[in-house]
Amino acid sequence: FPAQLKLESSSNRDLEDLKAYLDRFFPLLTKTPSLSLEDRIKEMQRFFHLTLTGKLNAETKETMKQPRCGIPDIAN
Amino acid sequence: YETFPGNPRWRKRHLTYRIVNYTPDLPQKKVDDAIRRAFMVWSDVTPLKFQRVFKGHADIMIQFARGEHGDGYPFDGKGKTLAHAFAPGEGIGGDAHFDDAERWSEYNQEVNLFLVAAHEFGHSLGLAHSNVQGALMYPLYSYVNPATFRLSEDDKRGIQKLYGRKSS
Repeated sequence: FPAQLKLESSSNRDLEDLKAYLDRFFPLLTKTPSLSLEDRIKEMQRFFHLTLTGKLNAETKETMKQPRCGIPDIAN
Repeated sequence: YETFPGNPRWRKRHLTYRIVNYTPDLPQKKVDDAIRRAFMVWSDVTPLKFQRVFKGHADIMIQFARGEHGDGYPFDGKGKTLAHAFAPGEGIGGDAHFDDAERWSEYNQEVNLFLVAAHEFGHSLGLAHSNVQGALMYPLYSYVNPATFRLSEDDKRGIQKLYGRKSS
């Protein structure tokens, strides 16, 4: 039971980190309708030439950890 | 490559820069030299010229800062975001800020100041991020030896689209 709880809390944190990353570097542009989280993940995976899964997989998580510039990746 | 919406660029070819403060990680002369060489990356392939000034306002104000530093885009501690810069324009336009929670270096330890500065000055001149791996304007940091650093064709096309080629 605690393992499950731990698992959930870490995946919640991953999800929060992911949304913060997407909001910061792949912000929803005012003109585009609200994209699904899966589409937003694909947008990031496409930019970084990752496998397009629409899911927070290991290589996407690894990319998010890379030191980087603070400017968004889609120019807006 | 990408430029910012509306293609903001400097309307003059002679730009000034000022190093407002220094990181304690490197001798000031090393910072001066890394910044000078980072501007040369762009002046080598365009008609742009960069002149350092030591007081008052410059087109490109360069500062080292931690956390919230007055522009509404706080840094996030060691790792993750290393620096940011603003597209050409009045006031904060063109300015470049470096996160002093990072450990800045002139070699391959920690974060190489020359490489990050050359990237940020690309933003200061009007380039956004490129999705070409290996391009200087690619958003993720990766070390290459500054002594053998060469601007990628993608970066060159982008900056020359904004300012033209260097006249022979």
